[in-house]
Amino acid sequence: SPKQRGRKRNRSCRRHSLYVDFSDVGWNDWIVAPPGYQAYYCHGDCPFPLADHLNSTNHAIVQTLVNSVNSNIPKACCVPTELSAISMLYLDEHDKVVLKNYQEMVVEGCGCR
Amino acid sequence: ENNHASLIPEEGKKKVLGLQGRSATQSHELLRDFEATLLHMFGLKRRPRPSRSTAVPQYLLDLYRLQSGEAEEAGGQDIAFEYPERAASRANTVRGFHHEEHMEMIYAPDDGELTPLRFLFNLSSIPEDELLSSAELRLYRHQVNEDNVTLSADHGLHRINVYEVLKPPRQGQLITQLLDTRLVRHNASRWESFDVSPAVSALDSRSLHQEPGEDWEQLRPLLVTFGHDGKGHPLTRRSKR
Repeated sequence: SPKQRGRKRNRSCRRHSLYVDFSDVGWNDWIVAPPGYQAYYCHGDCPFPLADHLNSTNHAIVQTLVNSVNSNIPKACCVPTELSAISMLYLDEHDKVVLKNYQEMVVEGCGCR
Repeated sequence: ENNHASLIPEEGKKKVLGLQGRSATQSHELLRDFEATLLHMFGLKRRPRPSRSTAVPQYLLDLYRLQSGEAEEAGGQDIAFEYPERAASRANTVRGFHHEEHMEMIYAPDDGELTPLRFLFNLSSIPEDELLSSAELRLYRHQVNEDNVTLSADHGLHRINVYEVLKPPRQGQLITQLLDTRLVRHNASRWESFDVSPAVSALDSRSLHQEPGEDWEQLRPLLVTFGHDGKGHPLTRRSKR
């Protein structure tokens, strides 16, 4: 039924929202900006067979094939496949103000690897 | 260090403890290690503990807003300078330094010229692996009131020369190299930016401000360095998605 299929789709590997609020973690005294940011994270199943849009590697496909025969083999995992940077303005250990670009802070895409 | 706040405030900690069923000390250590790893990833040796009096220069806040696209989103009209694309295209780190106030000095040269001012900036906090590609010195110049200007022969123009002190000054002897020079108008209060990339020089502007009122923290000379530590992309401007 459509409801069932809907729920199944939700479970497969995809990007989920995750807002990191620096005041939540008590870092807002030294991070001047941003106050927080949308980091996202990846979660979900990597079903067999792996669909193209799950951006799977050959390794993941072989692993999933072997997994379908021998359940001891770990399944393909849902991980970030593309990440982007954010810049942060903060006060360092010496009370100096620093503006720095940090890599791989935001998940842009998820896939099965 | 043992009294520092952990990554998660108290109530969060209780929830985590409950979830993981670990002993309190084990979880506390786990969180502290986690925080240390993250701080290390940010290139920080320990968790910063800024003093309340630390002022964040408006210029660096505006640089962040321009670079992250926030200013563009908010219309960006209130920012009075151009984003330094060229300097930022070779840097992933921009640092701001105020001069060492206790080292300020007015240096009276013996040839009776105008009194040079000396600033000293302490850049020792820049990590070794960060190569500086450029630096600018920003000086705030108050407007000179009109009657003085009418008296002087320079028709409302001032020249500002920025020198690097090559050797620590000894009595009557000062070895300098000229870094940047500019003719400026008396009648406007504004920030002047000088390219001091070849080196850094220190000027004392306290004599410009007879009374260092509240806005001194926002108007004092600011040295801004642009560097790259080899990790990741430069701070080119990002358009908001």
